[in-house]
Amino acid sequence: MFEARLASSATFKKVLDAIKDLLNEASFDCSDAGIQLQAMDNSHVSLVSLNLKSDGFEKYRCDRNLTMGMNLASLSKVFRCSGSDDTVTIKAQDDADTVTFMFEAKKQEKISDYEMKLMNLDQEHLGIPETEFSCIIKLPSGEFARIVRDLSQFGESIVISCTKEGVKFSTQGDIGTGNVKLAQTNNFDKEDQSVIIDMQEPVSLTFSCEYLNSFTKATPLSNQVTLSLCDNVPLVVEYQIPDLGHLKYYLAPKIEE
Amino acid sequence: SGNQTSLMNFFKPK
Repeated sequence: MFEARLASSATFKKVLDAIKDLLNEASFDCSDAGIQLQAMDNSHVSLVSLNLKSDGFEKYRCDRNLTMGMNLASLSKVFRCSGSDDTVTIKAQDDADTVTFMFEAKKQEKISDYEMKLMNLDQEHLGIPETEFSCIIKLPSGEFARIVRDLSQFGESIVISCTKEGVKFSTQGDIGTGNVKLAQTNNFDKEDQSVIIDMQEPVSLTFSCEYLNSFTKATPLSNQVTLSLCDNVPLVVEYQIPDLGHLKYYLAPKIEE
Repeated sequence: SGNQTSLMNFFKPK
């Protein structure tokens, strides 16, 4: 039997909004440790890695490891039926081919449940090598979303260049070029409003705007985002989900033609 | 502006 009760169904809804652009369906792997998901987009350019820790749930019970394949458009329909302050309880029997979502309003004045069919997905997991990143940049997630949105108007790719002075995002296209430079901030009082750069070696890599824009759908989950860069290695864009876990995106770089 | 690489060049199936 699997049962997980999350205080805020809105948090799960945000997670769903952050992955459904990239994935049509995905397997949620449930174990004692929590709920995990790892899946590549259809083009095998990006990978989504979600980890929701069991102790982030109000109630969590997983008697046997369970993989639940779900269509994310269907799952979105289910979560569209939840109120913003509802709790959600996810339930499945050990060998079930369905999963149940129960939404409860704060004062129990409304309780609804939706049963959804599960899918058998043949998803392979990828081994992600440990990497010593050359540059790790922390910045406000809203600022990152803004930069990606602004630069995407001009070109299809963004070059992220990092030195110890700061980080530069650049693009070029038919109408011209655009550059945004962020300096490291000195005010560490408010960490989630700061730009913090941990640089071992300067690095400059090119990435697709389209994918970066999809990743920024996770902005409502966290005030801060972490970008980890290293030559010839996929970019990691990481959003911490407060008290619950994290959502990481990996993106293969573009290389010179 | 550059050729897109595949993630499969970097990560191998487990």
